Amino acid sequence: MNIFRLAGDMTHLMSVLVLLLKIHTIKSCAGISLKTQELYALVFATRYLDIFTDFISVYNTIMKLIFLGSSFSIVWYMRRHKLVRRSYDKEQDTFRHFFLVLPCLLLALVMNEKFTFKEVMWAFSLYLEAVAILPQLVLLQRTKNIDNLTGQYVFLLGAYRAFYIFNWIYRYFTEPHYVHWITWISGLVQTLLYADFFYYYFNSWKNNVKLHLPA
Amino acid sequence: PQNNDKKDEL
Repeated sequence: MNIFRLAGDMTHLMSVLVLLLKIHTIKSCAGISLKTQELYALVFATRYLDIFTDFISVYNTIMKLIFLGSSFSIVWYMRRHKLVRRSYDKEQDTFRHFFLVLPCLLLALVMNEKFTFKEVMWAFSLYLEAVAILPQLVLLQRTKNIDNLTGQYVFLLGAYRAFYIFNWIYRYFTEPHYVHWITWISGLVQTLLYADFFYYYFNSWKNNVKLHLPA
Repeated sequence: PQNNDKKDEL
């Protein structure tokens, strides 16, 4: 465990918890894409298939449980909670899961480290995580005005991505045989998707104005 | 060599 990895995990954890706390306290999910949240729940469910079979560390197991629990809780709130569900921008959040899930699944069947169910699902989860933010970014573009918490949520997710890249670079130079093309390329794609959002986020922060995205 | 350490990341 290096400092970049820890910082990445912590910002990732904060992003999910900030969102869950927001939904729980203000009983609103305005501006949040249910499609993205469902995709993240699917990402965690398919990546952590090893949770009960391979023990890595207490830290690892606890983090996995928190990510699974919080992502499914968010989906539950947005779909089932009678107040929260009313604030959901259903008409604006029109991105189809199918268009992201199917290509990722096909890619995982072709590009994987081993052709076993667990390995294919693991590769699928990485490909899907890379693009799962797209429905959220589309929703941000459409609704234009972004409240602070939604902005912070995407900002924390972006920070998590950046720290993970530093973590890979660090591990590449410090650990022998640490080469993971699937993780790196999908991680890089994912980070690039945030670059555009970050550009506007920093501009609005620098000029001290409310974040607005161009059409 | 085969890596077994990849799944220590979240």
